[in-house]
Amino acid sequence: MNIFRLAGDLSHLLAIILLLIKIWKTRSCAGISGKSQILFAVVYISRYLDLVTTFVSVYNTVMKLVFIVSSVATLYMMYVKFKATYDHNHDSFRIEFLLVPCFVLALLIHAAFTPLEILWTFSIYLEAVAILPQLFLVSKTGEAESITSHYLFALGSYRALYLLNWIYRYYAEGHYDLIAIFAGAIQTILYCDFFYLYITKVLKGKKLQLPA
Amino acid sequence: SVEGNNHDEL
Repeated sequence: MNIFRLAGDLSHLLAIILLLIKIWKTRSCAGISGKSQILFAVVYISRYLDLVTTFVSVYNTVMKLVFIVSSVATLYMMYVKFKATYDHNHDSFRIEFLLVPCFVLALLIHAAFTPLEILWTFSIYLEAVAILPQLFLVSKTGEAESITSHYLFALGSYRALYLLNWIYRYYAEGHYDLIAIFAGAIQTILYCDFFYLYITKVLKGKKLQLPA
Repeated sequence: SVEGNNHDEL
């Protein structure tokens, strides 16, 4: 473990907590893409199946369980409890166009051709693009609540911090995983436009407004 | 070496 990875995990945890707070406090999931939340649940479940096969550490196990439980809880709040506030008209991204290519790519490019490894690789590729429905929704509605933009900033920062973690691990431990690095780079790049808007607008107290 | 199956990260 290193400071970059710990900061990344905590930023990730903060993002998930911010989202739960937003939905619970406002009793509304307006402005949140249920499609992205479905993809995140698929990412965590397909990546953390090794919960039953390998024990890494208490921290690792606890965090995996927290991520799985919170993503399922978010789906429950969006599609059941606060279903009436779900903006399904604007949340229209065809996630099958992300799920299928990521799975096919995982079958083609992977570190080992075993079920767990293919699913892990699929989850890595899927996580890189899982935010697209959310960014698509924000671009369609043209704005986002401030807490939603804080959620997105924390979520985007987590993988950016993981990039620093991979640089550190390469020089400190000689360890690297090109699949995770390439996917993580793409994932972080997808947030750049949002990062720019967040830093130039939200941090100045303005609302996140996308140029119409 | 490229990491194989031992994924110790979240």
